[in-house]
Amino acid sequence: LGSDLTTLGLNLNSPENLYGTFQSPWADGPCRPQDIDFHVPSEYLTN
Amino acid sequence: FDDPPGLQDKTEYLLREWVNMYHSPAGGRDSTKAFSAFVNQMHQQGILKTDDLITRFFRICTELCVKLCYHALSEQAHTATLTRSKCFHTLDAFVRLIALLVKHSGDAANSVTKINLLNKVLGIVAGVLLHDHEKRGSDFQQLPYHRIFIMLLLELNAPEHVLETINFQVMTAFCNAFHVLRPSKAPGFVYSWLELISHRIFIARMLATMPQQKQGWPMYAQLLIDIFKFVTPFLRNADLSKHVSLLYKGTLRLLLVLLHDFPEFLCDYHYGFCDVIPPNCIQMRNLILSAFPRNMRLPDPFTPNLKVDMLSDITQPPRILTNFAAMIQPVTFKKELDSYIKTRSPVTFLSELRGHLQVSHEPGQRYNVPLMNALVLYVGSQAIAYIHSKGSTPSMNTITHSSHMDIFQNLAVDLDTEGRYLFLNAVANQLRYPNSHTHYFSCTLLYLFAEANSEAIQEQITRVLLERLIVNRPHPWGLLITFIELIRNPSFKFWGHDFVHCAPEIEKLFDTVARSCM
Amino acid sequence: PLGPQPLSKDHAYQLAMMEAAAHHLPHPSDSERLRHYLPRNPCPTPTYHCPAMPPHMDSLDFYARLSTEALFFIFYYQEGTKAQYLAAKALKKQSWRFHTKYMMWFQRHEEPKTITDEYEQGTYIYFDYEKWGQRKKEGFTFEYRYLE
Repeated sequence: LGSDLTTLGLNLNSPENLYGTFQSPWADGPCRPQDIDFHVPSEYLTN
Repeated sequence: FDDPPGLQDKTEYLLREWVNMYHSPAGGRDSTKAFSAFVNQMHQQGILKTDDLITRFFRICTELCVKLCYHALSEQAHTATLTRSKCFHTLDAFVRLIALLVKHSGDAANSVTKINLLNKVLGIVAGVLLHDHEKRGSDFQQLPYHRIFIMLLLELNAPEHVLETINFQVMTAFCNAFHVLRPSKAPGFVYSWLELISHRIFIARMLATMPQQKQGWPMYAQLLIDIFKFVTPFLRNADLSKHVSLLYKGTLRLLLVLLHDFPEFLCDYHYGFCDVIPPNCIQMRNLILSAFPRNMRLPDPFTPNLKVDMLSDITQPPRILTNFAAMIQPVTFKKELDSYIKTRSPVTFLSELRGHLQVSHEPGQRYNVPLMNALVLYVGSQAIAYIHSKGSTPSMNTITHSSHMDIFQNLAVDLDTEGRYLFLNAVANQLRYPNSHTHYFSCTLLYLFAEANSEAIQEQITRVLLERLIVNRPHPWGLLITFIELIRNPSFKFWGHDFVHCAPEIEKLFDTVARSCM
Repeated sequence: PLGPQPLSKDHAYQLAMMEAAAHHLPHPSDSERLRHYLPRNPCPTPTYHCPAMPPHMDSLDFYARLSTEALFFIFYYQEGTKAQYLAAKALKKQSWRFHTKYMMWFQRHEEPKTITDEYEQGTYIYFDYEKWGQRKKEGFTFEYRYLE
């Protein structure tokens, strides 16, 4: 009977696209902001 | 083979040098200072002298990185975090070197040298992976290769002008490399492979941000077909092993993202996908068939007295980007088919039809499924065109008494249970969102039910629809309206059949569906 | 009516290779740059141990409600990520400004004494990463040309 696809950790009713925070086919939830590489101004790379 | 003497040591020395320069603060944020110094060293060492030497240099570097990773992974004392940082310390530096060489090879305007170098390196990494995969068998580890591919993907997708101008060729190079490493060729790499093609940057580039947006779609479709082909033999047996169900669930997650974000992509390539998805993989196939264009509003299938043929979209042909006509082989068979459609001759065509479709006597593998699917869609498309040429539209009246319907009725009657199941599936695979194919094939299925000369055919039509309806959501719109019409329209005398009452839970199920329709 | 299909030799090999690979699945952090300060824990953590993600965790107004210290923590220790980008935007909403020349965040503390179109002289507070707190900077000249 297949499975309940709403329990795979994807917010299928989200008005935004999902792919931008899609973490992995094996992950039960989306990426967190600190997981997403972001091209910030080089000055922000303070370390 | 035949590496020049000393090249191995020279390469090892250079790689170590580079890793230190990459990690030293003096190397600069994006290693440009370190890079210009290092390129001089490569020149002095003669590495850049010939294409062959550059190739050997990259191969030896890749092998050194891989060896280092296997060594780190074998040290039990290390925690997973420590192992990874040891591996990535070298791998990320090596990737940065590749990215800088790609970006700075040839002059800025000359993208050919850049792309040639990228293809070369991706090919070398793929080659080392396949060799390692074969040599180590179940001890194969995907970690180093996964890291090289993903970090190179991130590096070459940074928002820099020189990269933006060559992004299509860069993504094409990655698609080619991932196709070379498709799961049926490197099954030990399959989990990384699916992770790579699911990565948000990869999806964004292939499906959303390509200049001519749909340029990436055919390549991405091919990669999805690669994973479907791989899982097919393992999904045929309903009880999946833990690892297969992990891969299947991961594939479902990716498809859900595509259904949510790029439904038009699934609409355009549904045919190619359903051609390779095993017929018993019902929910995954429903997921693909449920996609509909975002700008389309689907009327509630349970609307009483819904007039499907009055919907504006119902006469529009869907985009199908697979050349299914070309899949009807051999050519002689295609010629006979076209001749029969046009002139109903040769008269022997129908009686020989099954022979063309049957490929073995092995139960469960008797028929050529892709040929069956292509035949059904081709004949249906021809029928729609013929009906339109007569100035009318598909309906229960206009689809009958035609060479096209002769072929479908012959298939319904002449095939055995297995063959008819595949035939009915090929028809049901066209029941999607409101379009001319959905309408035509919905009428065809209902007509075959009404005109069936045996209750077995009617039962099988019901089974094919029912097995698609009782699985968890999503359900294609065309499937729902067909089933509702079947149980609601008294002319099909649906409720009078014994098989409707064959078991209490079946009868209860039909009742439930019927009640939600009324 | 298709029924199960016995695996061919080739498919059996593929299954064995896939099952071996399943014992070392890629971890999501394998697809991200190394995070020197807050490396992801690659050990498989049961979901009930994972802190539930508050809704809209990746929205600006979620960050705007965080304390200044929290924002500077995110800005400093999660560099190069979307979290740092959101923290920077939230700091700007709290009227902090990033001075590229000094690579520091400043907030005007009181009305500046002199203002020209090049700079303004005044008392500013800045965030001191070493002492992890806000500190005053008397008589500081804020050069607009370096303002990010």
